Amino acid sequence: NSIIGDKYRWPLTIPYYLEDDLEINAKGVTLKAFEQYRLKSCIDFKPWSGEANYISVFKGNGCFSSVGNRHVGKQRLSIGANCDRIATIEHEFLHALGFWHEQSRADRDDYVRIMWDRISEGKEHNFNTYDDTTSSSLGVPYDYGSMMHYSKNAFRNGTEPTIVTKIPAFSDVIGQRMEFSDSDLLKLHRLYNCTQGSTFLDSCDFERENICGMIQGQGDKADWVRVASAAGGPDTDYSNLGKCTGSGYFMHFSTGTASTGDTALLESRLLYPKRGYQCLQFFYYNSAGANDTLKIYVREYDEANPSGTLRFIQTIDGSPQELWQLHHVSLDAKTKFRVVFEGTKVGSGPAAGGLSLDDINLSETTCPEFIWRVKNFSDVMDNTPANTPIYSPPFTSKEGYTFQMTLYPSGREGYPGELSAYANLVAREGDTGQIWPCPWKQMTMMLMDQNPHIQKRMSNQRSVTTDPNMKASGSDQFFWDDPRKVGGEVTDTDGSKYFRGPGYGTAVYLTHLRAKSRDFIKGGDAIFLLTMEDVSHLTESQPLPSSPSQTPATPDRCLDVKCENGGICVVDEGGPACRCAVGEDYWYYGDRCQHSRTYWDTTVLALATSLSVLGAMIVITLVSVYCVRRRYKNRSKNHDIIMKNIHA
Amino acid sequence: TPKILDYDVDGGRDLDIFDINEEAGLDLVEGDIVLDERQTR
Repeated sequence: NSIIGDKYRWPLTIPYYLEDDLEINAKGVTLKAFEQYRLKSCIDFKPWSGEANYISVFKGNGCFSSVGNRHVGKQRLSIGANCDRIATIEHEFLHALGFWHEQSRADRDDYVRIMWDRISEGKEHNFNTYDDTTSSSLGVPYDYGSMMHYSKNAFRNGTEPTIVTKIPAFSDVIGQRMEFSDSDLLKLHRLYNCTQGSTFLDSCDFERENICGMIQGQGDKADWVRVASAAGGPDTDYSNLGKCTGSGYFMHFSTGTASTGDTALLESRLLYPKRGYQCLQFFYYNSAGANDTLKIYVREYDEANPSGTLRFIQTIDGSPQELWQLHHVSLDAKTKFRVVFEGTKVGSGPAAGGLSLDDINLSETTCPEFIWRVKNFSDVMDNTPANTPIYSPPFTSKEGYTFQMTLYPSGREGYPGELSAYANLVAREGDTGQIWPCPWKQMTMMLMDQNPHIQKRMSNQRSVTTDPNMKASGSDQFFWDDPRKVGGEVTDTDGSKYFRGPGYGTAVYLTHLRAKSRDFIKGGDAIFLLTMEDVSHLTESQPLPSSPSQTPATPDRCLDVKCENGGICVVDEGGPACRCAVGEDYWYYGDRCQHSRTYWDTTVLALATSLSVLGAMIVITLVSVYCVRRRYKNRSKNHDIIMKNIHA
Repeated sequence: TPKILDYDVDGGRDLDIFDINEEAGLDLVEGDIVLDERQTR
């Protein structure tokens, strides 16, 4: 739920500063969190270039933030040890954007029961709610799946949960730290009037007849057809896997019925890039002949070529398989463009079959580098003995380092019901050219939520970074040294040998319960997306605003303003203003923070004021009583005279 | 077998934000919210 008040809103592009004390992995993950905001909302981030208010991300003692834009100039947000998870960072930034926790909503008690007797003593205040004059749930129903919800055991004093959901099925749903839920995004969109993700371009699962505005290309001899199944395969689409009667469509180019040499062009609607680089992701089913091809082009438009120019990007290597295969293609369109899928029947092939496309997503992001698909993943989770690893193939990054992922499908010893995941460096006997210990490579292991729409995915990811100075515990050896030195030799399934270094990761990557939820497993398979990125540039300090045009107005306007007692000067509504220091039991105030006050002062003042008022009231009462008595005394004297006269 | 043992980044514990802050000795509003001067008053 959000804090009410426009003054708490940030501009749509938020200036940030990554402080030097942040861990390198935390810096890298923070940048990944920003990418999720850009993909899924209209919130963008830019390095601080002198704006009056900005978010300073630093390594504090824990993970914390303020709620909303406090207009304090440098607003601090801490990503401390163990906070370097993407969902944790997104959570803290949602606070900064103006959101409290989900269970502090005014209508909280309709949906969860707080077990007050199970809460640690003194922690009850964490379960306060805000009424609807202070907070707004923005017309969005209570969301058990919010990444802003406490987990069921928050602040407990024993072993029993402190939060019991009124719908029991949500008991283990609350407290997810994977990704934004649909409702989180809806609220973010409503609070900031978002209409579109800033890096999102297009998504299509072909469920609607308009096929998302895609068109059949001109000059080809065959067409892509929207179908629910195709002769020769596939039997179902990938979005729904045929689970719903009357739905589940994909695009198919039938090479079985086409003539040799025929091409079919499927072109996306017009797209307008902002960043100049894109990632095209799609599922591809190849039941065509071995030589038939699928090629990706972009058709780019500019003033010189108003009809567009076709530019070849790459041929898809997807040999015929009875499987929907995931593909990524990196694009670099800088002007208005369309994505073009070109199917070609090259030679004679099977009488039935063809090329099929489904769940296309296009965004202005970088593509994941490597895909590891684990077939029959439910069975693997259920039947692999505890503490038994499986390994991804070794993947080699652009910089020439090879790594792989170790997965314990039934968890490491002592972690039943968990997926445990570790990243390992790998080296082969004759490898040369690498620097050891491996310097600053960030490895990310993402279990992909295979929802057809990229903005609705709640993938689970963890990143680790190779610190070349890190020593192994209880050893003089460097942890990320050459695997030939610190690792062990292993034999691959094809008989080749290589060296695998120690693993670095977590025993609690994801619970089985969550892994079986959403679309983490689809068609029986799980897909891990793996990347290794160089993050050595993050060891440098983020540049401070320097040029005169970038220099913030704050220092100039604050030049002649001296805030006392540790106060800082910021520009507020065009003028300098002191923000005064505040402690646990005291605070400073005044134009220059020149006055101080403590809670004791306040108490004494309140007491003195009360006693003064009481004293004044007593005096007034006594005076009043005295006056009344005197008046009645006089009156009674007068009555006596009258009485005497009457009797007389 | 690697000569160096595998390493758990979080000590093998599934620490939520509130657990991390509690271990750090923090007692923030709702576990991870910092109030400013105005709110504190």
